Amino acid sequence: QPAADEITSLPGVSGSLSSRQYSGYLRASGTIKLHYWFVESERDPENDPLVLWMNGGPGCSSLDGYLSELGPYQVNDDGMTLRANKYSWNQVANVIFLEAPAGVGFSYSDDKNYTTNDDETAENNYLALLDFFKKFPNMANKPFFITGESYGGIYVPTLSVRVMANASINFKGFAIGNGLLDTYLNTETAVYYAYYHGIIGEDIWAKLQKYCCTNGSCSFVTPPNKQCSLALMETQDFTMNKGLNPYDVTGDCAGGVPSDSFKERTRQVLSYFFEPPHPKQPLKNKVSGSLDSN
Amino acid sequence: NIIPCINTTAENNYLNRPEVRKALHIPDVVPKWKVCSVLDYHRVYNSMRAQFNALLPKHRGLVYNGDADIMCNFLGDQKFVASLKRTERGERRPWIYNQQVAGFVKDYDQVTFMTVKAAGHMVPSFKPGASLQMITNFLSNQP
Repeated sequence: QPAADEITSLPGVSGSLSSRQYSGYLRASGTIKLHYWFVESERDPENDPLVLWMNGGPGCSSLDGYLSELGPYQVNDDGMTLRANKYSWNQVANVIFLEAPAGVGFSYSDDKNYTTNDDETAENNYLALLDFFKKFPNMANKPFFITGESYGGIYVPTLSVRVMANASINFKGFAIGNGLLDTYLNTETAVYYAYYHGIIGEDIWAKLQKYCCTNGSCSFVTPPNKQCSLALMETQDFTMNKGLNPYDVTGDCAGGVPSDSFKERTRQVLSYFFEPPHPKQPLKNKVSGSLDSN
Repeated sequence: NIIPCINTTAENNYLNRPEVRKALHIPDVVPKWKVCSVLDYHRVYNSMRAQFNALLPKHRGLVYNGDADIMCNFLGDQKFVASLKRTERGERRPWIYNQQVAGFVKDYDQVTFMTVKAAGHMVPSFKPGASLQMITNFLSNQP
C-alpha cells in the first residue's frame, strides 16, 4: 500500500480510525488525476471483496457517497466532527470512492480541460482503476464489484464492459442504485409515477390520455401533437418546478421551495435524465427518392 | 450546488477545512470542493441495454431502486431489467429486513431487480440497515 496516501488521522474523529484508509490520486489519460478515498474492510480486509463506488450527476462527487451514504463516517451538522456509520459498506468489503470525471470534487487535470463524455469518462475511470491496482497490488486478485448510483447507471456499465475485457481483474459483478439506465423508459414511466403517486391530478391525466394515447397505448416520450406536448410540460412542471423533492417525493425539500434562478440551474441536470417533451415535427417539402432528403 | 432539495452544507464545510484537505493529501492547486461541478459533459448513450447484454452472460448484476424517487423512478428500471428478456427465476416477492417488508424483488438469470420501500434516490442514506443487508447478500451471491 502507498504509505504516502495513508490517512493517519481524520479531523473530527476522536481516536483511531475504524480501519485503514487511503486518499490520493490515480493517473488517467493525459494530465488527468482522479482523486480516490479507499477504506479497508473493518471485518477482514484480506478476504473481503473489493467494491468501487461512484456517485452520478454527471459531475457529482463520490465523497458524498462516503460522507452521507455508505462510508464509515458521516459529517455532523457542525461541519467539523464526524460520527461512525454502523451500516457502512466497509463492514463487509474494501471500498473505493472515486471522484470522476476530472473537474469533479478534488479530481483535476493540469490542462484544466473539463469537456468530456460517457466514453472518455469510462476510459479514464478504467485507467485510474489500473493505477489503483498498481498502488494496491494486494487488492488486485480480490473479487471485484463495480457499484454506483444515479448517473452511475451510465458510469457503472460502461466501465464494467472495459473491466470485463481484462482477464487479470477478478471482476464478479455490478450493482446500480436508482440508476439512469434508459432515458426513454425513465421519461415515459415518470408520467405514470407522477399520476399514481398523486402528484398530477385527474385534469392533466385526462389531457394526457386524450392527446397522447390511442387505444390504451400512450406516447409520452415522442408526443404525437402539440396538445400532448403541452400536457407533458404541465406534468414536468408539477414534478420538477413546484418545489417537490424529486429525489424523495414523500419527504421535504431542504431549504423549502427553490427559487426560480435555482430551478433554472437545475434544468441542466434534468436534461441528462429526461427526454424533452417536444412533438415530432412533420417534414416540410418532402422530396422522395433523393439522397439529400435523408 | 446544482442538486435541488439536498442540503450538503456540512459536507462542504468539512471537506474545505484546511486540516481535512491536508489529511486527505489534496494539493494546494486543487480548487475548493463542491458536491457537484458543472462540467461540459456530453451524454453519448440513451440506454445501457447493449452493455447489460454484454455483461450478464458472465457477470452478476443488481439493479435496486428506492421507490420514493422520481429522478430515476423504479418503474423505469423495472421495465428496463424486464426488457432484457433474461430467464425469470421465480415470482416477484417481498424481501425482509428487521422482520418488516423492506421492498420487493424479482430475480432473473444473472440479474436481480429490487425495490427499497420508502427510500429516496440515495438508498444507503434513507435505509442504511436494509441497504447493507442488500449489498452483503449480493456480494456473497445470496438471495
